Amino acid sequence: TCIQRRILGYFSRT
Amino acid sequence: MLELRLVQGSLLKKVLEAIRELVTDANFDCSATGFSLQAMDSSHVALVALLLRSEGFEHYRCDRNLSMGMNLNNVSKMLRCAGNNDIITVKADDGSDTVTFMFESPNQDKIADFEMKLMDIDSEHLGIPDAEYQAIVRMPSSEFARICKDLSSIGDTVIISVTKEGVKFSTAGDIGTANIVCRQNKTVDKPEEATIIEMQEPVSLTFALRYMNSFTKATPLSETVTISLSSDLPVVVEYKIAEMGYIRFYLAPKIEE
Repeated sequence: TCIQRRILGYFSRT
Repeated sequence: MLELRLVQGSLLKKVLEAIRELVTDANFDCSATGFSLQAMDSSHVALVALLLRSEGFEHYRCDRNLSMGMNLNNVSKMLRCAGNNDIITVKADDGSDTVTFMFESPNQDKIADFEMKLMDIDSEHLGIPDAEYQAIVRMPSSEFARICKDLSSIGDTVIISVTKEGVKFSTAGDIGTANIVCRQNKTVDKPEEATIIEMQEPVSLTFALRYMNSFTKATPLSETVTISLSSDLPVVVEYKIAEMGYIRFYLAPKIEE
């Protein structure tokens, strides 16, 4: 099974 | 005061059609650089970044940085009232809670203005670092759209694998499996029909097809699409907007648990 990653796991808030 | 005049108004119509399925509300940011937008979908799985550079407008006046919150479905409703050959001007006064879209027919015999209410949107702005990608694929945008549409009738996810053989799009579902391989092909009549693969090392990643299909709503903006892949980064699906900028979609991969 695959889990969907989130964008916030890669890019940080500015 | 803000005043942006775009002779090729159809571009703005296409931009809205490209992003309104993915994002409901967004802040349009205006600065000396240009007209831009960055927004995530409601699940925070995908991100869209739009830039229309100021030089691409026939007239661009932006006295100070301005962020305008808009419901994209409402913007789309307004822009659909503009003819495909109309010149579109976007106007806003400092501190105003409205934006005006002015549509002029090419021979100036019809001028319409539509005023839309702005909204306050709490949005997070993310820093997107420049990155080196393991593989970059450039291909006709219509071909990419066709592949995403075809695969989504078989499965829910697509595995994109780049090797020196080419780029492979694979899916699997209840009824069976599908694999589509596109080989590098530079010997075509027109450069926009080429498939070009720049690979530093092989890469294979899994993505939700629902988002990929949503990104392909940008197909009318560009004849080609660029897909940049790295195993530790979201994929970037980029549509260049001729002489003005780009629309980039970032999608986080699915990973094995």
